[in-house]
Amino acid sequence: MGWAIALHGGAGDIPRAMPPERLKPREAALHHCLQIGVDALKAGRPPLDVVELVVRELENNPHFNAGKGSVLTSNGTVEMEACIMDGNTKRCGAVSGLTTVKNAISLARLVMEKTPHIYLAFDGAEAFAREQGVENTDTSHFITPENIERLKQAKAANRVQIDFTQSTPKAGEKASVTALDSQDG
Amino acid sequence: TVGCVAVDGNGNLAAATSTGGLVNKMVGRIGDTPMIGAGTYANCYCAVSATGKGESIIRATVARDVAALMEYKGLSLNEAAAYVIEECAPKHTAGLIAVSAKGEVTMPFNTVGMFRACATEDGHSEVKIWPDE
Repeated sequence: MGWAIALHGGAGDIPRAMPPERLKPREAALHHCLQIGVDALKAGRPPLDVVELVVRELENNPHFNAGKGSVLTSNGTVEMEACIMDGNTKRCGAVSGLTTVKNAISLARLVMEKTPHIYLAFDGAEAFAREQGVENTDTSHFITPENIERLKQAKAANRVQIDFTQSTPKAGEKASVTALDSQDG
Repeated sequence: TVGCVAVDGNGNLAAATSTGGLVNKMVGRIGDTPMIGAGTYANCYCAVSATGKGESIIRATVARDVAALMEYKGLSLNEAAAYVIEECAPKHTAGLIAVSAKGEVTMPFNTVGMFRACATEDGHSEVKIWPDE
């Protein structure tokens, strides 16, 4: 038995022809975040601290779909979600519908540790964040030019899409019933 | 979506997931990996964080099923995670990362790719995107 760590930055139809200028920063971020986690584990930090630390770092990286770099809703807004869980105690916390909280994962941990509940969403979650003094920022902080363009493309193709999936409809597809816009996913 | 799972040398486990959701999703949509038991779960057997199409992940209770297969059927972490991704989650919809209390790691997915990385105390380390790297 020994320590171990794994992390992800999203799954989907990631094109193998992804240009280096888009690929390299993501690979570098994975290396960087992995090293942060390894160092924390080697330093004896509890796994709960380690996963929060690493996810915060991933949230702060604009190349992944969380925190800064979150994809946009049909209204061009961000609504972020996060969840954290401790294996020993099964304590957990989750948040949804955040628009100003800089690191959703840390608010999820506060839900776990400071409330009798396990899930807060939208206005209630934002109010709890303010009450706890969690760092917040203007919504524009999260929105990147790349994601504005992705939303435009998704709207043009009439699609709802997962991380990194290309928005161009395949030949012969009816745009209105592709991908997630069908009700059964 | 981003996520991290970790276990220390004493078998203590934790999981975390964070996401912006889906491009062009409806305002008010809740349905992605932070749903406890669906996209994120941890107990004394394993810690799991999933990514992909949230609605499919919720329907398949991906994260909890990995733990349940280990607990009730005695599967290894690799077997449980592979079964859930290959047999339970619809094709092209999901991936997950998981660690066990014994320090095992697995990162299966049924999408084209998944940005992922892992490291273990014995010195193994990897950063990958596609399945055949």
